[in-house]
Amino acid sequence: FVIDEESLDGLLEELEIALLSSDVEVEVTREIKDRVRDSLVGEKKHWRESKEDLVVDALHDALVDVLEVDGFDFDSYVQDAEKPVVVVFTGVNGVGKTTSIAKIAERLENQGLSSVMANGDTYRAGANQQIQEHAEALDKKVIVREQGSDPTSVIYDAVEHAEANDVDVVLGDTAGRLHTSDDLMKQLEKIERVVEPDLTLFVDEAVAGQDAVERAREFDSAAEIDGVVLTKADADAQGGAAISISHVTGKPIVFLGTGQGYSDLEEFDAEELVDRLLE
Amino acid sequence: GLGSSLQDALEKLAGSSRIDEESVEEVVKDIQRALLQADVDVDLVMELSDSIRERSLSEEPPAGTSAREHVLHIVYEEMVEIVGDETEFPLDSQTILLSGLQGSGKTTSSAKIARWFNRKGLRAGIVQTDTFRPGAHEQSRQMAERAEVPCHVDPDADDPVEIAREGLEALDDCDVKIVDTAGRHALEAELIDEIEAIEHEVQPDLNLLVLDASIGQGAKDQAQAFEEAVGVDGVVITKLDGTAKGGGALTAVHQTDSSIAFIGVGEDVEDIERFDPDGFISRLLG
Ligand SMILES: Nc1nc2c(ncn2[C@@H]2O[C@H](COP(=O)(O)OP(=O)(O)OP(=O)(O)O)[C@@H](O)[C@H]2O)c(=O)[nH]1
Ligand SMILES: Nc1nc2c(ncn2[C@@H]2O[C@H](COP(=O)(O)OP(=O)(O)OP(=O)(O)O)[C@@H](O)[C@H]2O)c(=O)[nH]1
Ligand SMILES: [Mg+2]
Ligand SMILES: [Mg+2]
Repeated sequence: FVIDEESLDGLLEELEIALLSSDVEVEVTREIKDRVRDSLVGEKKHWRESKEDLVVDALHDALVDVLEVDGFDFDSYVQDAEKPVVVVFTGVNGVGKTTSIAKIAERLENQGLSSVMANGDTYRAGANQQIQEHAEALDKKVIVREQGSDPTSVIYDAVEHAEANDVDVVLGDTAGRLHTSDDLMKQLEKIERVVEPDLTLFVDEAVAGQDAVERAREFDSAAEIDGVVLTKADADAQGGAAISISHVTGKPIVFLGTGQGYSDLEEFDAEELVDRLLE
Repeated sequence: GLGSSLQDALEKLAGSSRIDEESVEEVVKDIQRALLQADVDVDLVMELSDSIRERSLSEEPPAGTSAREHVLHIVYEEMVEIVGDETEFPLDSQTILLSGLQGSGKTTSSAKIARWFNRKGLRAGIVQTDTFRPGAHEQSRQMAERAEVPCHVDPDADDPVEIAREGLEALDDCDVKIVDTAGRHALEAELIDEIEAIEHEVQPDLNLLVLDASIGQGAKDQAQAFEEAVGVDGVVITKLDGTAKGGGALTAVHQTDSSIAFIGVGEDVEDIERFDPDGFISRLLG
């Protein structure tokens, strides 16, 4: 028999609550709910499937669709691209940019690719020390300049260093910044304009709630991000932020940060996240 | 946020002195949406909307109050009930322990809070017990310098409990001692054990949970874990200079039966304020 709107609505409401409790943003949840309803209303229901199963399956597909938006494989991109590949990392304060850069440097090393880090965070207390200690632990080179220097020139220096020394990848760190700071967002635009990175990765944390959408939008318009690194997925975050960010930017999640160690970095798997979210 | 939609919803009640179920339901739906958009825990949102609905329908608006004003007043009352007043603590000698998730703003807040006490005429100092994060010592040193307060760090030590003990001794002539700790979350069992051990050594007068204003639905479980591990006397909400509404802090306060002690509104040591319930609630509701 055919599925009618009324019987769907009750189930969809429950699913809406489930998505919201998993940190999917309010508007995004509504759009997904509508998408699921449209895909199901008028559909013929197979005698074996329960209405609930049909809705959950449709929701599963809708969510995976949102997440698998034009995915790109970071590893193969870097392998094939002309060297040096310049990657700039940006995001709000404390999300895990610096730690993620260290993890990626390690990952590249394991794949036989050399990298140099650049500390474009010339502002925060202890920023130089932090990235220097990572570099030391990983036995990698890092370009730093004294506090107060122009971040653009630090990253630029690193690119020149990479070109002169045949280094494969430049990993450019930047200071955490809130999208509410005009000055800092302008500074980010300038870094992008002058450095012209091959990739700009937006770093955000899986524990973030509704605000993840707002900042993804703002950063995307300031810096045209190519992909997202979602950190702190190990903190039992449901991962709704991933859905919201991908939906709003249309950009893929490239990596998941799953802990504080150098090997705690995973390739993002949309199916896995959706299965977990819906269980 | 709720601002426009609550105003719209309440417009539907404008001019009416009677509050009917249907229009209250519309208002409640808008409130739910605003609270969820502000990151308030889903269960708490349901709890709040139930009381708002029930009170709106059963309570008589006071003479001369429109239905609209009546409902708005109920919403505010219910929110104030949850959030409470700013955390009370003496302007006197005490030890404060800061804990919270990775990157929430503890180290920055330790310097802000130390400076805040300084400006009240007390001598404050910081103990950095983070043995894990690269550059933590240098970060604390620099922040302490900006706040013009002493700071005890021990880059070569690897036992946070030991550092806490030595640090409290070293800062003996400080009235207020603020103990900073490494970030940790509910699922890191060893780290939860560690903060319990640190707390046991420090015996703080005030246990503050430092929360990022943008934390989502995970706030409830995280607050619960810290409540069980060390007990939460107050919450510090950081990064309120962004667009996050801080609903997670509301959840945390509700979960731990505590209150909000300070808010962080920027990266510099002066960017700290005491908590103002009305300001917080009107910002949260949009
Ligand atoms: N549990 C967990 N912690 C993480 C993860 N990624 C980073 N962290 C921690 O989060 C905290 C902040 O990390 P940083 O790398 O300093 O973050 P950031 O974005 O560079 O911060 P700012 O430069 O200050 O904006 C540190 O304590 C990290 O160890 C992760 O995937 N899981
Ligand atoms: N805009 C803004 N940034 C803040 C605020 N509080 C802290 N930050 C920034 O947030 C980032 C993280 O702050 P930290 O003090 O290192 O956080 P933490 O909790 O000590 O981090 P871990 O020790 O790694 O767990 C830094 O970039 C700070 O400058 C605030 O109120 N507003
Ligand atoms: Mg950093
Ligand atoms: Mg810290």
